[in-house]
Amino acid sequence: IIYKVPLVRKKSLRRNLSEHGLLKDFLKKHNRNPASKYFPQAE
Amino acid sequence: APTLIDEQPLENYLDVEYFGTIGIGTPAQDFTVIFDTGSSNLWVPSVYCSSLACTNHNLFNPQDSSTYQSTSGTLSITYGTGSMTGILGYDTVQVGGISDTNQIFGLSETEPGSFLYYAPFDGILGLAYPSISSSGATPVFDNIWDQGLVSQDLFSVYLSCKLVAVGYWQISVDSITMNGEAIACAEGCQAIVDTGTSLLTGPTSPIANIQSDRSQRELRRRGDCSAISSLPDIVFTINGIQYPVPPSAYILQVRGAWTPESGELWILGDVFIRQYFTVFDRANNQVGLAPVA
Repeated sequence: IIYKVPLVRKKSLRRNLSEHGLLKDFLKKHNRNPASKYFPQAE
Repeated sequence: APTLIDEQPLENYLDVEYFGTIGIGTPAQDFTVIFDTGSSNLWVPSVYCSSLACTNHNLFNPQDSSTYQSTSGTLSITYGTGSMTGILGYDTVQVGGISDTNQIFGLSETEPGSFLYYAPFDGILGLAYPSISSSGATPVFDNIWDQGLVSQDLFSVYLSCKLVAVGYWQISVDSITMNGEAIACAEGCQAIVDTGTSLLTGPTSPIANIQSDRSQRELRRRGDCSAISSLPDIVFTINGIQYPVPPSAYILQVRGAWTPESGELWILGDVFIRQYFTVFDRANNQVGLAPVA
């Protein structure tokens, strides 16, 4: 048996923020190392 | 912003566009989640959450579920891009037609930052290994496998890539080339296959290498995006097999500085995964990649 989880495509957070004029502010405040997800302790 | 958690970035999820729906509780309460191979916990917002982010998402209400069991456990997760604090409880999770009973999950009480308010997902369903799970909570796939609800200990199609570290879906990459020349990872490097990170990302200097490539410079100079297709593929060679990524997939500037402890590390996020049917084989601790038809 193969169980399938259908994925749906939604508007990304980037586009949502951009449409609300918040993207620039987001990018200004969020400039972290994407790898910190794997090294939270280092952070 | 909540006093407990300072505002945490959300870069990794910024461009994620594919989400699944799961049901939690009896009757099921639906949530849109990221299926994230880069983390191991399941958490959703709850009615106990007073953060701004929770005002725009589905909230789990334990009172409405006849199968909910509370615990004294608490949860605090830093995903590198954001943190969530909450309590732990057990309930039945419906996912892909599977009824995953006694699944431990986080009910958020605080969620960081105001930007999560705009996130297209309610919560996150982690698919990495239990060894990195916060508060020792059993990940969904482990709970499903432990109950014998699936016949194979994997959640996709298999090719062959040995894992170098069990914890994240971390693999070895032989080289990264453009026009047959190594532009990064010349001596081999590590990469994490992560459905919870939208972009293809790497250390600053190799990325600068790629960006300083003549044809890319020319494109930027002309600002002519229609010439993107004239750019060469970036080819990831993994286990001796070449996996090209076309320019249409990789053109998006990524900023950030690396602090990996073990040398050069890349994240093969959705940009890469969208090019290849990806297999996460827990039984053999391997990742498989197959070009999509």
